[in-house]
Amino acid sequence: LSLQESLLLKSLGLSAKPSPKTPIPVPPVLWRIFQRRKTQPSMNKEPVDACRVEEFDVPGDIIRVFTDQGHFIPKGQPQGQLCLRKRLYFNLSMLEEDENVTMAQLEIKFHHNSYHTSSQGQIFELRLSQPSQVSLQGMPEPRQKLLVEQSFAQLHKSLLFNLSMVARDWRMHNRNLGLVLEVAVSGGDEVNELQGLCTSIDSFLDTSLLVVTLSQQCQVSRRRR
Amino acid sequence: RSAQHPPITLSNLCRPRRLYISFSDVGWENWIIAPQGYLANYCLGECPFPLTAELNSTNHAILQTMVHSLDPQGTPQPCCVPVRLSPISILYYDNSDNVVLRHYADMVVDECGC
Repeated sequence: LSLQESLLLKSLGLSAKPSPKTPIPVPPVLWRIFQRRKTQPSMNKEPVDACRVEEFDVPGDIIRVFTDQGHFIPKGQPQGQLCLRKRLYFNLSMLEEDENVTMAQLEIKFHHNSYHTSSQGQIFELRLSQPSQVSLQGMPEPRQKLLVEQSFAQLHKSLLFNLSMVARDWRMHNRNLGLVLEVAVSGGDEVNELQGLCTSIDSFLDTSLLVVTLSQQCQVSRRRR
Repeated sequence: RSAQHPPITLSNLCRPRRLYISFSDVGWENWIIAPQGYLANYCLGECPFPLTAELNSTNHAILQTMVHSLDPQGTPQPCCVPVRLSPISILYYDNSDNVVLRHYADMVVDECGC
């Protein structure tokens, strides 16, 4: 039976039967898409394109949400009002060889979901970089390619970034050194207040990467059509 | 002369039959999050002579029926198979505990034909 089962799983695009160890809650975005698709056939008689993700308007039949496996980096020497430095790492090795990444979207979520009462005039500055080589402890920080630099006024909800090119690059070169996220704070007069804002930010930071891929099954059927 | 056949009734004509697949029945409930099961259906029934429009017959099936009438031992009747299927989405955990939403084509039998 197990041989038969693994052959059937392979036909469904799975290399082995998954056995979740620490299952995480279903990300709301996936749950929303699932629910919408479930109700779609009864409302809409048009044939559904199984190889397109309408929500993001990209080709694809598989959507994954990767949790961040990175860790905080010690800030080292004081650098202005740098609040946090964190390595972001998403293990994309679960993608099958024949899957093509059509979209990758990074979500940086702040669980502090209301406006900070004392954030008047202060601005957070976010920088997202891609390291070009592995950093060794005690050695100078290696060169990094700056991907995004953005200011945001308040810790509110979430920020989304398109990382499709980066994810394709990780896959193409089979080399994923992750990303480096830095958040700094500026503005305002009270140094203590700025430090107060800074110390709290890492406690409610949550990052995930949503990846849409097009499997071999879809690529074949699209070519046939 | 056509061969002798058992009488065909409406109930044994080729058409979709109800089949609910429960993922817990196949032991997949611990990694498939949703749905817990779905109405997959299957095709069953005969494709007798004469093939009517309701039986969704292919031209090949019409000719196979003719040959079957002449040589019932050597050529079987056409098969009853799915002719229209629809997809479903499945939400599951992969081996790294990531949540995956995958669209699978051809999972539900909507129509059968000969």
